[in-house]
Amino acid sequence: LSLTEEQKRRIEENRQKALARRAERLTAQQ
Amino acid sequence: MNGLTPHQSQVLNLIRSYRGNEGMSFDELKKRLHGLNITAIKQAVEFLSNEGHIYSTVDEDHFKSTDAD
Repeated sequence: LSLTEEQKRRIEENRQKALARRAERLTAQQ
Repeated sequence: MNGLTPHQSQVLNLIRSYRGNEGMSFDELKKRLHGLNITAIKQAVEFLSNEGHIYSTVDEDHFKSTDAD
């Protein structure tokens, strides 16, 4: 599937948010 | 294993294994997990998303794993 630039931007934005949530959870667990 | 239930791990592994750049669709998850009821799959996806294991891509029904990239 070829993605539009807007889709790529949105996906990367969602990925960064998810990575931040993951880091937050890991910090909370420690 | 890593704090996930067997169902959550199963869903995460499927999403992680999908190579397409749009991510795995919820429909594809349902097909592959035909033994699991839809509510259980939705709960696993919601949990994995809240925990930052997965994220939505082209729409709210396609997902990729944060540690697959």
